[in-house]
Amino acid sequence: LPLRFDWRDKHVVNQVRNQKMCGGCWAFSVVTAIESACAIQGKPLDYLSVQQVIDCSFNNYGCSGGSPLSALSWLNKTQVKLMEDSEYPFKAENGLCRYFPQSQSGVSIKDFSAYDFSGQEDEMAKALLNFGPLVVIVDAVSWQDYLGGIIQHHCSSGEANHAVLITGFDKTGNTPYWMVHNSWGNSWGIDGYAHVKMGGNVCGIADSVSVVFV
Amino acid sequence: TWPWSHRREAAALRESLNRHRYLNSFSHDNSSASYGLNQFSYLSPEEFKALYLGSKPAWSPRYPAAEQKPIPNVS
Repeated sequence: LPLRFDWRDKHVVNQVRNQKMCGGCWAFSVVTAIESACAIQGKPLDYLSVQQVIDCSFNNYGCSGGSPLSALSWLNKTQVKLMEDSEYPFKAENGLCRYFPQSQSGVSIKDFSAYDFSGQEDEMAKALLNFGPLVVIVDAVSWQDYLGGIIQHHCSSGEANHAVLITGFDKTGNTPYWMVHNSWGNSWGIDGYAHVKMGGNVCGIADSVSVVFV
Repeated sequence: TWPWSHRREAAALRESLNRHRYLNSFSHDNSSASYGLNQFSYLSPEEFKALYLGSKPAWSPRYPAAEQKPIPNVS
């Protein structure tokens, strides 16, 4: 493993978005991972429609909450093509699912996988390097007050309530950390990112880790 | 004579300030996280959870780490 790695350095991660007053973090994390997976394959780094996932993923609850695993499962089973964000823009509230003709261009996923990496965060770092940014769920109650620095306390494993994306890690300092892409706008945390200590499954970051293939 | 919503926000802000003192008391070095006023400070923890924490817990199988086999003694 390198001491430091960040997919942002490869220009394959979109800017942090703002979910506003919509509990759609599960959709933001999945869609941002798909955007990066496409870019890693050499396609343009486009913004895809989070609203489409919020409106159409019937096994979730839109802005009232959901699970990235259910969203990935739905995308995989239905082979729905995700539209560009400009075609189906985010409006921070639930809406009626819009359908598009098969001829319309869009992105569908090929597969996904999800594992519990607790106690194996070095293996998790290898997965990040090999496959791309990782969708994870965390206990983010204490993130309400976060300003910066490395999160090491005040959260638990096994009590996930928020979905985010890991884009990299840094083991060059005394406290190795994950770089966590959030969806609360770039004025929150470190330009929209949080740093979470690696090792120890802090905030349950390794409890359910998903990778998407396009 | 503030409207109720302002009084509620002021109460949430006071609660946030108390919370920040507690959360920052665990910082032992300058790389540790710091906590303070941000765009969510006017929300109570319950409001914050209801509005921004929209993911449900999920179960995933354990990652099958590569099995390590002992190397037999060879001359």
